[in-house]
Amino acid sequence: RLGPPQKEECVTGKYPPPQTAEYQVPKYVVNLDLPAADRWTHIVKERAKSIVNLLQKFKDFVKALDAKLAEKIFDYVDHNLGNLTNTLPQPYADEIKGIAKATEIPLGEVLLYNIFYEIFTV
Amino acid sequence: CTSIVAEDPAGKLYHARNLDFGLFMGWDFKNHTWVITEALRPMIMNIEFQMKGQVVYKAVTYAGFIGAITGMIPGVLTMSMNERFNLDGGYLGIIEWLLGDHNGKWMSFLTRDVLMYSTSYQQAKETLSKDELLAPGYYILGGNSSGQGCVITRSREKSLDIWELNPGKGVWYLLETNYDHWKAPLFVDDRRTPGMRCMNQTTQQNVGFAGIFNVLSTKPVLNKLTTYTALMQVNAGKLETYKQHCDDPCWPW
Repeated sequence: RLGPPQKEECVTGKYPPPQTAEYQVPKYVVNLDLPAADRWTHIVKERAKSIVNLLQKFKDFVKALDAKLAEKIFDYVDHNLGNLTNTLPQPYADEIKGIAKATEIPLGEVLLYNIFYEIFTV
Repeated sequence: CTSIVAEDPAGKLYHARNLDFGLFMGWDFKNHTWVITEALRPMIMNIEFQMKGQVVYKAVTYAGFIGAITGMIPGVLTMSMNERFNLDGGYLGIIEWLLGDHNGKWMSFLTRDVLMYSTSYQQAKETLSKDELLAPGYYILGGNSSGQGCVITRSREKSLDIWELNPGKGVWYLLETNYDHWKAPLFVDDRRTPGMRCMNQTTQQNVGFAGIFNVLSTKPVLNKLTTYTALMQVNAGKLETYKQHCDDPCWPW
């Protein structure tokens, strides 16, 4: 069984959601007047733990599929994939490098996260 | 994902979306959740991109992700992007890029470019229709006046279809999930039918943040992959984003 049958009534009265952290989303400003490498620093420094956590969950997922393959993939990501950043258009290449520097997360992993969309369209 | 662009009887445009991500990337059997989806939810943020202290555009993203999958230029346009799964997918685009073919645009960087440089709905529509891409996808675009709304179905090379609002002929909303609108959705993943049923039940008279949020909060449009719902109204420059949760019983996708 894939889930409950699609018999849901159209819900009403859900808006606005409660003013709690469970539903609310923080707002940040990215200053485009700053050099690209510095634009996201104030955000990602504050959120580095959650980025690391996400990447770790992804690593765990790949490891669970095939531990040896995962080791090879992430060795490549950490040591080689980062070079791909140099071929990306600006200012995005520098923004990604800036995030890697600010969070001390390997550049290849930050890049991998930023190209998730292209990877997962199969 | 589910994106909706809709027009009220006065010709005011609303654009909203559910961002679903994390399919098949680890199921937590204890909590009945997707592992990656749960990790993404605390990372959701609204971003105002400013120049000289003025807002240039707004976007919703995850911490550390620089691309724009949902965004707006206040007063000009609104935009969202949905995944289009295809064997001729983005992984091929990445391989081509690695081999030195840099003609294609990265999906979420192109949307940043559109938000940064577009001066009109028409200009954005042309860019999103014509530029070569690294991955297939659906671009859902809304403008600032009556009838300006469309879903652009993209292969990596070209636009396959542009589906447009036509309020004069009764097409007052467009609802796009992750399937070509002229084909039936996968039978185990039909969010389109309940979504359209709820939009029809809402009626054009009740189009607004509340009405559309209710549609996007109805299961299975809302499902275990849904991280957030974003609501946009271009003329007012309003972008509201809410984290979403789907309590059991709830479809996994």
